Amino acid sequence: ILGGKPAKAGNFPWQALTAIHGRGGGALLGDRWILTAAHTILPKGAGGNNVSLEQLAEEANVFLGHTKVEELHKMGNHPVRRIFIHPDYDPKDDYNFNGDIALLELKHPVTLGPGVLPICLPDTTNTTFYMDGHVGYVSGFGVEKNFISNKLKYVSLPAVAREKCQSWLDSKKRGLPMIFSENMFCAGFLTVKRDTCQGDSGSVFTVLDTGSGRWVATGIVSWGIGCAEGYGFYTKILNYLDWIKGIVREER
Amino acid sequence: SSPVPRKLFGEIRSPGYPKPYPNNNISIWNIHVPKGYVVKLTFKYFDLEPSESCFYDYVKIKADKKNLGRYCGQLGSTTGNHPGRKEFVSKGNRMHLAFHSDFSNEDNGTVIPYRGFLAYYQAVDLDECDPNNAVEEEERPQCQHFCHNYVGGYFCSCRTGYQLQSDHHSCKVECSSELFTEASGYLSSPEYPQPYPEDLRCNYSIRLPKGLSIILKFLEPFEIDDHQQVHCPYDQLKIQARGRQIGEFCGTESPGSIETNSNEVDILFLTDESGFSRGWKIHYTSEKIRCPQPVPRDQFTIIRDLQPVYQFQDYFVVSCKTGYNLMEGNRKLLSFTAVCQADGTWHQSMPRCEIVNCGSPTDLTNGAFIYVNEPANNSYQSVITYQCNKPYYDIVTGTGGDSFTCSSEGTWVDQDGQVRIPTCLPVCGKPVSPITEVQR
Repeated sequence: ILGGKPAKAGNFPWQALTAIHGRGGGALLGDRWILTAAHTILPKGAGGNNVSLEQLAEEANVFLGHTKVEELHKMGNHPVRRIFIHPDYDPKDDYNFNGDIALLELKHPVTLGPGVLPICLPDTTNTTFYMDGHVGYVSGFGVEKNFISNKLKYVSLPAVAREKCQSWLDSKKRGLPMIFSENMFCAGFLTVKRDTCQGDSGSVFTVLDTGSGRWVATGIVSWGIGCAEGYGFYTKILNYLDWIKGIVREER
Repeated sequence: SSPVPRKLFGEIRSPGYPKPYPNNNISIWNIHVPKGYVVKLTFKYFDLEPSESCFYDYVKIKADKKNLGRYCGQLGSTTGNHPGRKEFVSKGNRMHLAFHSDFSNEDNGTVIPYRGFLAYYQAVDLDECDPNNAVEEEERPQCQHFCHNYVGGYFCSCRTGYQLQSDHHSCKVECSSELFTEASGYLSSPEYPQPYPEDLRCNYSIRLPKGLSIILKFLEPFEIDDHQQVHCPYDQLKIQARGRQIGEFCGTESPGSIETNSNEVDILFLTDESGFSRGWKIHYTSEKIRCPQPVPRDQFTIIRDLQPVYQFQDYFVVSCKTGYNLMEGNRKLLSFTAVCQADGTWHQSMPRCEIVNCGSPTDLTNGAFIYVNEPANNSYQSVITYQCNKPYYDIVTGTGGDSFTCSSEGTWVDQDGQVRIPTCLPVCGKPVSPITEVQR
């Protein structure tokens, strides 16, 4: 998290710290599901490393319940029973993060408390959260000023209109043919040094639904070109509600 | 003189009959019928020389050492003694007939041919039981109690409690093993209400099927020799039920009515060598033996259709009020029936009713329950309410709500009667300490 603030205990109780292929983030859904980015499990450009999802589940580490990484580790790992990767995600396509969403089912339900609480999912009809300028908050244990953070940070970022996201992408001269699909949105600033960065992937972009008074996850930290050099791109959770609910309900 | 063969009937004719009888003739017939019969003689035809007092010719009839008459003459004659249709009946089984004719049958020089007689006799059954028929005192049949006549004979019998002796006439008291098996009846001391004999050893046994109880009711008069100071020293009436003596009686005060509660009763009557008491008489009846009235052990027990009296083979059914279980020891019963047995006891003892216990309510994951009413226990009609650990969980209930009551079936049920407990679901998006932006 660049340009953010340290989170206090209980600010983002849904925040998960994952260690699957390096550091990542995730968000607690209900009492036994972790919503995260697919590429934290199956990184792009990993080559011919064909490890099975069962093996990955066996080796995955998920931590919940604290803002300090050391304390998180002390509180113990939450074993993963199964991993669900969205079928649209293609780990071989380096430039297309469409379907960058995954679910981890924990072996044991967690006991909720001040430090561990789930995030809500958005209402299927509510698209206002993605309107240009709608502010959200992203938390994460990712890189800040080139150092990976040992404490949870957060930053507030506005959602950006799709045209602006695309326009900015087109203007980038780096030649990366990144795909901006309809299942994504971008947020952040062009010049203000506030952004998410490596290690924040999988963490959720949340907004406060003033109607219900609940915090709602609208996006998943997915990709960007550098950090704090422009907009960041997030998986649009609204488009994956059916998939999420389908898996959660079936596994119940 | 010719004996008449011992037949049951026959005829006797004068010599030469139907030809005139000879003169100077004496003929004798001794009629002898079998014992048990008497002789009845009638003259079919009688024609003898009439004379005053039958001096000349006559027929003389004797029986039982008595003359039954002297007869002569003709039917319609003014002199003589014609028997006509008279029946001559003996008292014994013999009859003697004698015929006598004199030297002539002339009347004024004319010989009259008197033809004689033809008589019929038959054996008639002697009713030995009629005292008027006794021939002699010593021959009178003397049945001591009852005489029964039949054709050609008789026999004696005795009253109840007496036995015919070897002489077939006398009766002696026999009451050593009198057995009664009917549902009701009468029994009494010998000769009752006449004074009972001495030296009695009477034993009257009443035996009825199991399940029946014998009731003895003494009738009046009741009179057994007794003593002012000593209890029943002379004669005793002992009543035993199932081998156990339930009373020894004497005096003049009737024991009244005795319920023996037994299907087997023995009555012993012992008398000494003297006394002049009238004895006793009992009317016994029987009814199905009774069992004790069932009484509930507690206020929660219900006896269905309680009867005023319970007898052999009757039964009662027990249930409990709603919310209580039938218990026998530590065992729960689904039902209970007790049957009145032949010995007057119930085949099972009364159970008790114990309040239903639902056991500890199911624990609610991420929640808890509290007892709503006092005392806080798991008994019937206890109420609990489930709650979730707020603010992290919210309760999700069925249509029956979050309150559960211990039902009569022993399960915790909600207001809809469902047993499924609520669920605590996570509350999302409600951090305890949400971020608060201060500076603008």
